[in-house]
Amino acid sequence: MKIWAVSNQKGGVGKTTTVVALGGLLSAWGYRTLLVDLDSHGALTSYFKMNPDGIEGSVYNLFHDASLKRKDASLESYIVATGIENLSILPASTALATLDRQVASMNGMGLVIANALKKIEDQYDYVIIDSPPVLGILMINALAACERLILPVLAEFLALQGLDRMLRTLKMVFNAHKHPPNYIIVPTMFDKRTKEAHENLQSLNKQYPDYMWGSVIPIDTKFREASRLGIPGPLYVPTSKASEAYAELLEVLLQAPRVK
Amino acid sequence: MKIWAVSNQKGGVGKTTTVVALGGLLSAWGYRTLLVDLDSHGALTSYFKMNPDGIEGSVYNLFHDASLKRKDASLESYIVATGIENLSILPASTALATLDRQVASMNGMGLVIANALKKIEDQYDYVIIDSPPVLGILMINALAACERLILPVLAEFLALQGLDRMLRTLKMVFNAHKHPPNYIIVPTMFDKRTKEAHENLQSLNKQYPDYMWGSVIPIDTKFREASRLGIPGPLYVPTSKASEAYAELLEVLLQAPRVK
Ligand SMILES: Nc1ncnc2c1ncn2[C@@H]1O[C@H](COP(=O)(O)OP(=O)(O)OP(=O)(O)O)[C@@H](O)[C@H]1O
Ligand SMILES: Nc1ncnc2c1ncn2[C@@H]1O[C@H](COP(=O)(O)OP(=O)(O)OP(=O)(O)O)[C@@H](O)[C@H]1O
Ligand SMILES: [Mg+2]
Ligand SMILES: [Mg+2]
Repeated sequence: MKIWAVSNQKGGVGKTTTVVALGGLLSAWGYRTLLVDLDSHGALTSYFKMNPDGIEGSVYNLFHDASLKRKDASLESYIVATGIENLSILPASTALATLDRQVASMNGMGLVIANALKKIEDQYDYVIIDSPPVLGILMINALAACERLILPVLAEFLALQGLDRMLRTLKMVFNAHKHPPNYIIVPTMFDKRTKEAHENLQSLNKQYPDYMWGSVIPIDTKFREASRLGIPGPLYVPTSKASEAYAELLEVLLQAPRVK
Repeated sequence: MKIWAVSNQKGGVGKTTTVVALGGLLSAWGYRTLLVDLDSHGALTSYFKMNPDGIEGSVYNLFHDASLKRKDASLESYIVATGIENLSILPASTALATLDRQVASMNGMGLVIANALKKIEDQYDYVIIDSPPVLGILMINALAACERLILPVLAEFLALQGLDRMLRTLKMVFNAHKHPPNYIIVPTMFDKRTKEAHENLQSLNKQYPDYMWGSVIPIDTKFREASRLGIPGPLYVPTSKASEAYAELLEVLLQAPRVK
């Protein structure tokens, strides 16, 4: 089982959309796939028509079980089907918003997700984690659990500022461990009609030559429609440019060597 | 002095851009304006070419002073000029990301910003607060300090989910007090060419008839250029549709009665 996280402290860069797109393609290509929603906002959970406000079992329970040091706690009882073959989800609950305050000391609570996922190693081929747009206990869990990190970025000034910060955070969080996860920078919602976007893309390629994916995910308003219908973009409009770009990205991700 | 907050737990909806646009217009119209950056990401601080990673005095110091119960702590020493007449900023520091963990118990720490701003009542006409895209101590401070709340929203499915949640959060946070702040919903980055956007706008107007501003801020790629140059959008392209829309919004905000 391989664990990927999709993360960026900058908001609205296409994290949730990327998790759903890659998850939808993996499941269509026959891989048993689990999506994990670590955002207290619950956008991934809402995408699949579940309500993070009223949910019974969620990621929150895992942290609750861990804080009570319950050994028998089991991830499996909180996993829900999405209605799409080979695709399941561990939903978020809005109660997660209180987590940072409850878990004032970090001891061991940074590894709750990593430890829980070990118990289902033989049931899934890929796990993709959606992160919140802020550095806190949930993002730390996503970074600590994954072996590969996907960083969606908008080719816009305000979003590029956020990328610098995200990469510094990565160095900060991983100082203690030897290997930070292998990361890849994926420009999303790329608007090829504007000079601004091309200039920002060039400066990204110059600043991070070793980490850029090498292509972009174009803007596609059908992906917004897809989110309303609860269908992964590539399954809704398989031949659109954005879907083909996500498929290209997935081929690159599947071939690269494991790092951890 | 009037205090406004711009907030939404959904990321990337144009909060920072809205704070800068309204701040730029207020200062150009002759009002003494202070912008406050409560986002540990520091996008507002970076917008004005300051580095939230290495900053000496910032919002963080206010919380630090408050936790030591220092009475002499003064907001004024942390305020910085933006280079634009009538426009100053209280910057953020990335150290704010650790705040939620440090302030495990909320007693009184929800009013740090509200109390600090009282000390400069006579120096500014308007204060606009930029919030982070997550519910935590910083957003609570923004909501507790403001008398009017501006909610930027994208007319897209995933972003509408976030609005519901934001409004429920508002009710939750304000249960204890009598009056939540007066709020207005402002659709941003509206793309009039897509059916999806118009349908979502209609459902917004149907769901929140009393809180919708009544117009939209259109997409304008010049606003992205403006953010790279560190100039408020309406001062960079004053006759663009987005700038005119922000001016219309500001006229509405200036006329409505105070609520607190
Ligand atoms: N390729 C695309 N083309 C057009 N719209 C897109 C594309 N990718 C994402 N979007 C839209 O952009 C908005 C932001 O995307 P999304 O919610 O996935 O970002 P996020 O990074 O997860 O946000 P948050 O920081 O709030 O978690 C959504 O409304 C989504 O539908
Ligand atoms: N009217 C507009 N037209 C075009 N682009 C815009 C407009 N308003 C904002 N943007 C761009 O959209 C992106 C998101 O805006 P912004 O950073 O202000 O959102 P935010 O809600 O503050 O995000 P975060 O949740 O990360 O704090 C930025 O790159 C900004 O330049
Ligand atoms: Mg998301
Ligand atoms: Mg912002």
